[in-house]
Amino acid sequence: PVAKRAVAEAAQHDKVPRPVGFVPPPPPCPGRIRYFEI
Amino acid sequence: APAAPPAPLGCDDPESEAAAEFAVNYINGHSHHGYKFALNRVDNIRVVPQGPNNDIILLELDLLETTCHILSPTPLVNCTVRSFTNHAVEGDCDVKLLKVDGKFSVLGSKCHSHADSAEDIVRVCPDCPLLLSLNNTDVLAAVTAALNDYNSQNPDGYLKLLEIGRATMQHLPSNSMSVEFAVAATNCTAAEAKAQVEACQLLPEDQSNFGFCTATRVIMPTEKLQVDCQLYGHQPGVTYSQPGQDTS
Repeated sequence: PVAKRAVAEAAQHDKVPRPVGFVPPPPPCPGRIRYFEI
Repeated sequence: APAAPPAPLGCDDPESEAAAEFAVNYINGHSHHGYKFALNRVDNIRVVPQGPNNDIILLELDLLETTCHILSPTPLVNCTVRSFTNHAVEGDCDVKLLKVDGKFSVLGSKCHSHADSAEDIVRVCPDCPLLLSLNNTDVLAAVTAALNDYNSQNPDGYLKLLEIGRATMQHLPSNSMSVEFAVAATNCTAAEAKAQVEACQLLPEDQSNFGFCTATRVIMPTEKLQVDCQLYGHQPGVTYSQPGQDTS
């Protein structure tokens, strides 16, 4: 149980808090679809 | 320390869009058959620096067929992309551009087009028209009948077939075939063509001497043919239906 708790805590520390309203940037490619996809 | 290399271009970056627009204009400007294509998506872009202000740009483009024939003077921006329900055609292009001091030139391009899957269209829209093969004998017969009808109703000139652009069949609300074809004006009247069609020569290769026709042949429940041709050098064309039928 001790080891398990340590892993869980470490995992929590790895998470970087995102500011409210954060939108991840779109992947650089492929680009947006202008009409529709076939 | 050397400066960090610039971040790779994204497919939607303004510079990518400018390169793609240049490439699409080049592709349409160098095509002599079919329809104009519009940009649907930049699939990929890669920049290979050659020196200061000198790059090679490799583009992968996804295009869609418009309703404007390649000979039409309508600017691409005013052309309508053919809808999914009208059996869309996609073009995939690889283009190699050179950009020197902000100016593009094309080093090479390779495109191929393919129609959307008929099964996909039927799944979404069972009654939508589907593309037919251009060398289908019924298609050839419909185009010939349509052009003959148009020529017989316009005796001052005589149009020759340049190419068939597309043909579709729709079963509802009626059993009908629609065809689209490009035409060219000749130096003959209809009477001269009737006497000796081989003597009719195409007028000089000026855009105003080309035109585009659409025709619908209803097969069931009753036979009916409607033809509409527009010569690019003239005002919007006359629509003609067989005698006794509606004319618009």
